[in-house]
Amino acid sequence: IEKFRSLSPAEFFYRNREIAGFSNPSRALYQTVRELVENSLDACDNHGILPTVRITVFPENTKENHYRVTVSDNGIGIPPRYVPQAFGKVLFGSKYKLRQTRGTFGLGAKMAILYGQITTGKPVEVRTSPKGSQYSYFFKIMIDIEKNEPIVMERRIMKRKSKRHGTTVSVVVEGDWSRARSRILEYIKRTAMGVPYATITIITPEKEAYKYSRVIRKMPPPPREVKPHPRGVDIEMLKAIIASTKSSTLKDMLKNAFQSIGKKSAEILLEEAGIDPNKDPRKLTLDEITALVSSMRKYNKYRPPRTDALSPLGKDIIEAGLKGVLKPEFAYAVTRKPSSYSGHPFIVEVGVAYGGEVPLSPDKGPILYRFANKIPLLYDEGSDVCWKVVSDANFNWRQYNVKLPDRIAVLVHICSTKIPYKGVGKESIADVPEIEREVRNAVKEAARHLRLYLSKKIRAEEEKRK
Amino acid sequence: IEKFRSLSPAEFFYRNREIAGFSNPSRALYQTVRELVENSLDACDNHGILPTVRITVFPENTKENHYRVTVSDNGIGIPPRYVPQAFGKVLFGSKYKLRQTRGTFGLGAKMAILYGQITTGKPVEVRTSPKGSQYSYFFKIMIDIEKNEPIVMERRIMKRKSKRHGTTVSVVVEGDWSRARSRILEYIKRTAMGVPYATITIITPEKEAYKYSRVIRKMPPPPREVKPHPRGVDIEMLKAIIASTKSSTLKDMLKNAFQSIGKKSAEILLEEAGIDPNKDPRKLTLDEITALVSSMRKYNKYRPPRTDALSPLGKDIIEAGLKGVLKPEFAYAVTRKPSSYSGHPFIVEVGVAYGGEVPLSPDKGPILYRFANKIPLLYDEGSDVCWKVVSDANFNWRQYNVKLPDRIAVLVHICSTKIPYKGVGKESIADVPEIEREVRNAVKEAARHLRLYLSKKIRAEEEKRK
Ligand SMILES: Nc1ncnc2c1ncn2[C@@H]1O[C@H](COP(=O)(O)OP(=O)(O)OP(=O)(O)O)[C@@H](O)[C@H]1O
Ligand SMILES: Nc1ncnc2c1ncn2[C@@H]1O[C@H](COP(=O)(O)OP(=O)(O)OP(=O)(O)O)[C@@H](O)[C@H]1O
Ligand SMILES: [Mg+2]
Ligand SMILES: [Mg+2]
Repeated sequence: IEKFRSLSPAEFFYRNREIAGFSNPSRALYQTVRELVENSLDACDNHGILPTVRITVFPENTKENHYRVTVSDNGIGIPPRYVPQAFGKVLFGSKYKLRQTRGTFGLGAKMAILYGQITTGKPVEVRTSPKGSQYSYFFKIMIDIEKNEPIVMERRIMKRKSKRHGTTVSVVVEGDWSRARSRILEYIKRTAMGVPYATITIITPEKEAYKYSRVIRKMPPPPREVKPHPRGVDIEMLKAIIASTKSSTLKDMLKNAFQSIGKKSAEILLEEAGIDPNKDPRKLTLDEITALVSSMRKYNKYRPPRTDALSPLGKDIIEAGLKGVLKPEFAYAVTRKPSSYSGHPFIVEVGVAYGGEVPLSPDKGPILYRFANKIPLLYDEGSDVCWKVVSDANFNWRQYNVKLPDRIAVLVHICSTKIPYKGVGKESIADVPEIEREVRNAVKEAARHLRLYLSKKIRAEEEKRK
Repeated sequence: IEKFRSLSPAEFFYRNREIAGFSNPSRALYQTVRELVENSLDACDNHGILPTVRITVFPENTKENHYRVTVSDNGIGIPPRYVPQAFGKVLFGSKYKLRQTRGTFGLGAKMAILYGQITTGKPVEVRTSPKGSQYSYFFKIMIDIEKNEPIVMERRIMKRKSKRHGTTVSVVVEGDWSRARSRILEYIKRTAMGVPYATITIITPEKEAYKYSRVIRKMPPPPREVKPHPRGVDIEMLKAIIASTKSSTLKDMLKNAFQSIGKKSAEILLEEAGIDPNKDPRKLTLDEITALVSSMRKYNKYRPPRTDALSPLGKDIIEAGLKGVLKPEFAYAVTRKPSSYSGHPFIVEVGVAYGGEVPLSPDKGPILYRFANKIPLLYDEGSDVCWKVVSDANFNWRQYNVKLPDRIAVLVHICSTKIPYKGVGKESIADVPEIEREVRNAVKEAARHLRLYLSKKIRAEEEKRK
């Protein structure tokens, strides 16, 4: 006979931690570093703070494959009443909003802490000095896996002597530094490429220090939270909006709850659904809700989604990043106009680098640097939409005077209020048709500039020979 | 300033449903069918019942892209007190045990129901007649997404006239039958290949019926639940065992809680960890627990994991399946000895079919049929460990007299107490080293038999010419 039970979210992700990227000691050490770094960068650049992030990976004297990973930042800090849950409750966070952030699941820090807890038994240590507060706080936290609640082992409050704000998170995990080292260092290097206004330092178990100092002091404006776009609506979303609305008429509710719905489009949508615009939203029947959802999804004359929710890298940053890292003879980047899928705005940016010191690409496609909401993606390239677009099997590079293998690299950055990751480990992006189309158009646009450059170069060399 | 909140598991998987395979109407319709079919097959063959499963996909008169998907089985049924949570609470189920089952996450049925709820607003209808009960039960259930609790809209109990037991689950979802059709029919066909003792019928919106009648009446023994293997232990697992143990000594606890630990190995492990075998487990310090976990994971003289937790297909079934579907001139299958990864037992089975009516393979590798715990996997082939092994880039087919493209197909079945899926949508398997090695050895073993056959065939043709 079958025995039934439920799992807490902590239990579920403990049992299935490989799905979140914690599959073996090398990959888990990488994931631990990146989850903490991504939290630190969000805490800075979502609040207009020039990020200064310091990462240390030190051997822990208890066992040869234990490492203490510590990440410090000068970010906004965390209000002390939320610290236990932020680090001790799976599916808890501040990034469940419609705004471009690196974080999205409310899971990352907890996975690193859980992995430390099950491999070394040690709690996470969190120090935070929230911006504007006179105090600093220190916590030692473990996760009660069965209940999915934090266990606060220790808590201290100290009066702060300086105005400096920020957070330090420290975990002890089992890892394989020799295998993980090159990926972790590559991740830090590419992160710095995408945030040239950040100063990032990493110190390794061998006591080597790699420092990427900021090269610009001007920061892009932080992304702003926006209302949902009607193209992405579903029945449950509309029911939830109805349940919490303060509007007394349906047309007011639509205008207030969604972006891109004005007086005129509200009337069109409601007429299409056959509902009185002045009706009390709470009096709608299920059939009316279903009809309204259907007309909202079908309507295609909306203003495109707002993009102050987004923060692209920009042409200059991408070209500077490619030039700094690869020293090519040619680099060119494009930032596409905003687009959207299922009501989520997104922007695709592509940079192409050629020649000079660019390493030789593989046969099957250019060297590919992928970024999603400024996060570098290093694993699962083969199942990513960007690889699908740029691989030689699918992109006619010869048409652009490029014969693979060649000294060619492509950088793709996709930013969105919701990146369609294929998994909670955030390593590859699904081939959503709208995104695939935009990536392809952006690569073509950049490749045309490369072709122009190459044909000029060929003519110049022919001139020279005469 | 940041606003913090938690998500219920239902809310999390609602927001991230594409990660569970519900990314677009075509894929979601496929996923809905398969989640329900997999539940029905588990309810039969885990209980020694010859499965009879009937699937209907009918247009729902409300809207042109709405379909009512109904799956009925003659399985064990569900105790009525568990029906609401089984279908209305995400992360709830009866398959959180160490035993080979198709189900594993406690999520599948709820995702289908959630998807129906957000696209059509309709509740799931569940009828169940538990084996041995005199009653039948009917439920209409929706999911309270915010609370992750079932909402029972309707409940009926009826006295049963017949002894027939089983369950019927019916949902109404938005779908794209024209796009999903070929995949769904292929999924049913391959499912039938893997369970030739099952009778499976599917009726399509066009009112076509496809029936796969059972060709054998002998069923493999149902997999049995087993205790964890010590190679997979971690600190939290050991703490949980200590917290619930009834043993008064540490060595007794180890022998009772784990498979493959006898008197002798318990003493060796405890000596290696420097702990008195007669110590009360509840008195262990964290350092002692960590040392014990370390010695349990390092020790390599355990008996291999028990395999009565597993239910392979077997050589005959695989060859019969390949012959029935492909009509090759040659078919050969191998079932490898059991192996394990991280303490989880697994068995790899491979079948190779060649020539005859086998379709021409692509250039880059043979036609590949993947199965995991008897589930056919149809998506994400490129990121699956089986493709990694058999693709032409990685497997030297020419060494076996096969020059791609050729009329060659490979079937791989991996069964385990835990399939290392890459995602909760269960479409591809991660390249765990132990599994990759076993798949490679199994393919080589089958390919050697193919080579023998091909060289005999070549010699016979040469004889003929003389
Ligand atoms: N260094 C930090 N500074 C400020 N806030 C932080 C920091 N690290 C974590 N937090 C807070 O803790 C919350 C939980 O972090 P966690 O990484 O678990 O989830 P997330 O970042 O929201 O989503 P994801 O799972 O995608 O990473 C964050 O949402 C953020 O509010
Ligand atoms: N047709 C059925 N007959 C008997 N029991 C069923 C049936 N369908 C569902 N169940 C019960 O409901 C539970 C929940 O099903 P659900 O598909 O959500 O999760 P699961 O099958 O356990 O795991 P997974 O998410 O991997 O499918 C199952 O564990 C099983 O006990
Ligand atoms: Mg995070
Ligand atoms: Mg299931």
